[in-house]
Amino acid sequence: IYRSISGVATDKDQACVTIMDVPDQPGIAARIVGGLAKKAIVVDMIMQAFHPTAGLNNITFTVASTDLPQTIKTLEELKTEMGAKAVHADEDIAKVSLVGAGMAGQPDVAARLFETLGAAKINIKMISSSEMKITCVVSRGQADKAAKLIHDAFELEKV
Amino acid sequence: IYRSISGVATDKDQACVTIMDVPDQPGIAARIVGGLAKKAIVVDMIMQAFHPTAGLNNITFTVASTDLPQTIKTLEELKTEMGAKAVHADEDIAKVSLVGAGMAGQPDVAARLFETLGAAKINIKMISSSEMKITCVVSRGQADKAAKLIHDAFELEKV
Ligand SMILES: C[C@@H](O)[C@H](N)C(=O)O
Ligand SMILES: C[C@@H](O)[C@H](N)C(=O)O
Repeated sequence: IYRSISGVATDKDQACVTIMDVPDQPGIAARIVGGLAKKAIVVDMIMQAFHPTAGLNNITFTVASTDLPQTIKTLEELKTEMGAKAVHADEDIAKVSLVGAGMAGQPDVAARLFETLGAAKINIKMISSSEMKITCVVSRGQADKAAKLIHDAFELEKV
Repeated sequence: IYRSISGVATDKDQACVTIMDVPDQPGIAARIVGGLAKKAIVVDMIMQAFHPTAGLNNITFTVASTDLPQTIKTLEELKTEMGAKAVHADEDIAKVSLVGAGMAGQPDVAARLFETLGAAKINIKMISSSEMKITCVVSRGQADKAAKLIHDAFELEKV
């Protein structure tokens, strides 16, 4: 059933940041990510999903933990320039990702992944998925346990 | 510079849904995605990024446009069961994705992608990225224009 899944990968060296209530207008995402690119900050797991207020948005992403201070500083400057509300950071994160070539069109895969963590009372802080990868962000202290449970649930080797 | 980028892909056959203000507790993501999996609804682009209120979260994802009515019905039932606030849907979407094996560690790639759309005044409704793919969701009517601009900016062939 799960032959298309190749493994589980863990990354415990990142932190997560969100710039809150940015204007939802063309060019804003470019200014934010461009401002970080100028500082050679590598941005991963960019997420802009939903904001209940029309005209506003939140942009979330992860960076290497060592880049967090510079990231926050840069985002605070951008916040002031564009009139965003706040910059929020969470250092207590780890990415635990299920990786596979053929997960598209298999609704049970994501369900089983989330059930595996839910049954163990591991809270999922963030989620990002594509056809090739489903990433759950959990508290860093739970990453190894989460990876082991997923490995067992899907009968995998760790990548 | 951009040899690791293989192309731009467009998907105009999806709709986007968000279940708002779900309890941020273990097992909740499993119940939501599991409930849809039971109806054989294929869920793509799952995103759970940020919620300003501790203890709550939003989960957003895309489905085939033809699955939208069943998705909304299922989510409304789950909303009632778990005490979530609302189900929000947006049918006016298209995914425009930059695909490439080696985009990780290249901060300029995402910046250039967003600048290309921003300069054309194309609003980016949602963003999801991994090392292999950066997906921008735009209004469906702008998808072809967005893909062409990205194709030109990165000197690509469409996948
Ligand atoms: C909101 C939802 O993702 C919840 N945190 C869970 O772990 O299932
Ligand atoms: C919020 C931000 O993504 C904005 N919508 C943009 O297009 O740049």
